[in-house]
Amino acid sequence: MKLKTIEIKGFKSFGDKVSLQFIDGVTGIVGPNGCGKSNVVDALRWVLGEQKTRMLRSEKMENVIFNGSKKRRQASMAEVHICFENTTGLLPVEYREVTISRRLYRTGESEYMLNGVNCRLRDISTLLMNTGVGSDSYAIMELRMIEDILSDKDNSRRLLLEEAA
Amino acid sequence: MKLKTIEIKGFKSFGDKVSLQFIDGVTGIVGPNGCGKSNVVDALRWVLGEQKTRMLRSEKMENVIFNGSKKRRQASMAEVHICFENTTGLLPVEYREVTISRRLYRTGESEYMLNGVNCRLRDISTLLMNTGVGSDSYAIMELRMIEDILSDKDNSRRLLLEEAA
Amino acid sequence: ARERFLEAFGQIRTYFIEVFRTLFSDEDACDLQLVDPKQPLDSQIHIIAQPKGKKPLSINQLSGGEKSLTATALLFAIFLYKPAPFCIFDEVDAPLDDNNIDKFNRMIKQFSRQSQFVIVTHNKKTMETIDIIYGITMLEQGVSRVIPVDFRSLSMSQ
Amino acid sequence: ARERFLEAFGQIRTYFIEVFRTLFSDEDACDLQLVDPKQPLDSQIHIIAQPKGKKPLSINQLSGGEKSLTATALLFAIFLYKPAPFCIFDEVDAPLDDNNIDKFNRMIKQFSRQSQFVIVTHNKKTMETIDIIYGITMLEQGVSRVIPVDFRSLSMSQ
Ligand SMILES: Nc1ncnc2c1ncn2[C@@H]1O[C@H](COP(=O)(O)OP(=O)(O)OP(=O)(O)O)[C@@H](O)[C@H]1O
Ligand SMILES: Nc1ncnc2c1ncn2[C@@H]1O[C@H](COP(=O)(O)OP(=O)(O)OP(=O)(O)O)[C@@H](O)[C@H]1O
Ligand SMILES: [Mg+2]
Ligand SMILES: [Mg+2]
Repeated sequence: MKLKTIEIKGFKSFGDKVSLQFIDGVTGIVGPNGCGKSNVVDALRWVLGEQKTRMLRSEKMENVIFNGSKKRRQASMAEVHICFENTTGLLPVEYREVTISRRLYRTGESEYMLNGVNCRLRDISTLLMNTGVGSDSYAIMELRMIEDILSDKDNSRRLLLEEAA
Repeated sequence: MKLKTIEIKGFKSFGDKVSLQFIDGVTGIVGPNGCGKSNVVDALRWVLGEQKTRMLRSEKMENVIFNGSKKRRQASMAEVHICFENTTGLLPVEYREVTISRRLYRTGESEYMLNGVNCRLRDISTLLMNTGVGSDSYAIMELRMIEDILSDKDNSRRLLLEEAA
Repeated sequence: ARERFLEAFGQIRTYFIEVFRTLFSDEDACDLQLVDPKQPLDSQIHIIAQPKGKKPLSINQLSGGEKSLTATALLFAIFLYKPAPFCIFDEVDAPLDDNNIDKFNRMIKQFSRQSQFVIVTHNKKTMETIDIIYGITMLEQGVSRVIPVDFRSLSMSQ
Repeated sequence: ARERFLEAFGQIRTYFIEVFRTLFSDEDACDLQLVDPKQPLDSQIHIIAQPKGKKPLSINQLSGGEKSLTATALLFAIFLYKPAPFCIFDEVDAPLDDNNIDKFNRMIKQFSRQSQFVIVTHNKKTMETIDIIYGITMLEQGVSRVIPVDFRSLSMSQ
């Protein structure tokens, strides 16, 4: 299973649509403080089904929608599409490529899609089960997670190991 | 009031005596991870009267005594001496230079000294009152303090302002 | 006591706005407010920070580096209100990008004429601001030693 | 379930020791233990780390960078036990010194043959390990844009 592209629009600071392509090997994301690097990581978590607003650094889910700037109005919807190549047949579907999409409207409505077809969040969770990829993935490492491991907050070390076991 | 020198022995990783001289302007402390830089900052807090073990990154006060290494035995006492130049007459004493010393023995005994004369912790706190220098000083800034300000943990912002007011 | 706190608060707030604008940019908005102005002696303190035209819903929505810089601006404002003879920074430049490190260090350089600064850092750019550098090392395992690394200000005056 | 957990735990512990020794040095001691071996499914997990001949009373006595590197070694051990197709690091190199950044990046380079890595960083040394770099910028205030900064691997194959 290989990460191919991510497309982000209306999510956090992505007022305009942006897309990144991932390669084999090491892809880097750089830029000044506050430009949106961690927001890309948040977008990845979010499209994979993250429901905990704390992991998205937000107080409520609605806050992930682009809330405008001095010169721009806020967006009415946040959407992220992530595309995987099903190289190892790890994903239990016939497709060679799998695109997972998530939308959130300011009205509170949510949409999930698999290859453009509407589905439920649990269809996505089921699809990703046992791939090591999921919203709770130990594959996304940031300083806050390192601190949780060091303080063993809420028995986080054991939860992490259980998830892999 | 000017910081002149600090002398550290038996405190945390300072198995041997070390001393640093401070100059007007900017003094830097550099070195690899784990070499002892933050321990110098801890030594400064400690000699100025810090009693909260959490601020010294230790579970109990005894843990600040050098606990040995593969090739060395532990120390029986930790001691730090800090010397100030009383340039502005801020310190209410006649001396031109003031040295504050603190010792902790593994037996649990504690000693405080002002210019080599035994005194109590409160004599030191009284001396330092209103100088902006003290164990709780907002003049010692580290990432943990920044996090406390951002999370406003235990109303830390207000406490900080009260200390200066 | 209430009067004295309000007067200190007002002055610190003024410094905060000034330092914030130095570290971010002149046209950036920020504020320091009492959550409950009727109870100044107990009220929590609210920080508003809007760097570079952004309109974050709260300070928590800012990035790691932006938050760090904002908190540092507040600490600095308190320091300016009641200057301690020295000020110690332990790796507060870790989350900052090169540009912000420059601004931060220039501000330190400026204030180092009135107060002594002691800076612990891993950053090469920050080291350029330093007048005298002490290297700490563990030649023998587990035992810290001090090596004066650079006496540029002393050597220049010889 | 108990068997499966103990077997996973044993394997992760082995990887942890291996990664720890790669990031610190071959002769360094470390361990991963169940606080209560009789209750493996509920027990807390204890980390022991003794880099460079030190004998810290607990992991909390280590420095900021040493703790970070130890926690990263554990995360990596879990990743090695059950590799996810990709692994994302958001500025985990911030507390590390140059030497540790080198070791960390060399380890990433080695494992990047089997998994994709996405690294967010401010550090110049880390950027040297990266095959393709995306720069994120806010040309218009408050709106993020992506600029591919470096296609060295593509340009080399042309
Ligand atoms: N819903 C939103 N709408 C508009 N802007 C937002 C929204 N949520 C967050 N932001 C903006 O995104 C910026 C933070 O971006 P991010 O955390 O990705 O920065 P970063 O590149 O990781 O920076 P650093 O290097 O400091 O970690 C903040 O300035 C914040 O105001
Ligand atoms: N009581 C003690 N006896 C001996 N060594 C100690 C004691 N307390 C702490 N240490 C050692 O001091 C080291 C930590 O030093 P310190 O926190 O000053 O590092 P640092 O230079 O700030 O590193 P970093 O760059 O990672 O922040 C640890 O390796 C720890 O084992
Ligand atoms: Mg970030
Ligand atoms: Mg440190």
